[in-house]
Amino acid sequence: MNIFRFLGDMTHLISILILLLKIYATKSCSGISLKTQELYALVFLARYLDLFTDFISVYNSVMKVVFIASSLAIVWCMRRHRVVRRSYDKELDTFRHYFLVAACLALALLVQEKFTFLEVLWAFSIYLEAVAILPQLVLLQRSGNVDNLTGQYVFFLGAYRAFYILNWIYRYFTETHFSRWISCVSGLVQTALYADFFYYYFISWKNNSKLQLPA
Amino acid sequence: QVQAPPKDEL
Repeated sequence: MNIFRFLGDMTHLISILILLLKIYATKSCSGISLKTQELYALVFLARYLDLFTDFISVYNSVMKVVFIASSLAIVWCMRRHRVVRRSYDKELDTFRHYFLVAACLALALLVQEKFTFLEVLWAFSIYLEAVAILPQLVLLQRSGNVDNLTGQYVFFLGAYRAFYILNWIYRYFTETHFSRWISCVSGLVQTALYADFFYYYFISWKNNSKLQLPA
Repeated sequence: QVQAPPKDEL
């Protein structure tokens, strides 16, 4: 495992911790898209079924369990927690995420490494992860003002993707048989979706002002 | 048929 991959995993972990911190400390999930969180839970459940079939390392297995558990916990809090669920911006979070699920499933049935149950689910999870942030970005755009922790959450999620791209470039040059083009193409799409957000994030950081997205 | 590399990323 190279440094970029490790930094990618760590920024991913930090983003989840920031989200949990926000929900725990403020007892609020305003500005957070439940649809995006549900998609992530689905992504992790579909991809990490290989916990039962393939063992790579203790690190990998622990991270997989952490990602599944934390994403389910977040969804549970937003839907069921007596206090937290009241702050959910339901009327702003109207992205029709079922279409994303259907489109990604169709694509996974057409394009995958091998037509087996686990491989289709794996490709599905990769495609879905690439677009899972869309409901969140739409929600932020609609609400205009982005609170500090929510902004940091999305920033770290984007940083995770950027580090993964560096990781693939590194692997491409250092490993002889590294070819995982489904991940790489999807990863590039996913990172590109953050470009706009990053632009406004850096502007607000440079001007030391509150993060605001144009309507 | 080339064996696909293991899925070692998260």
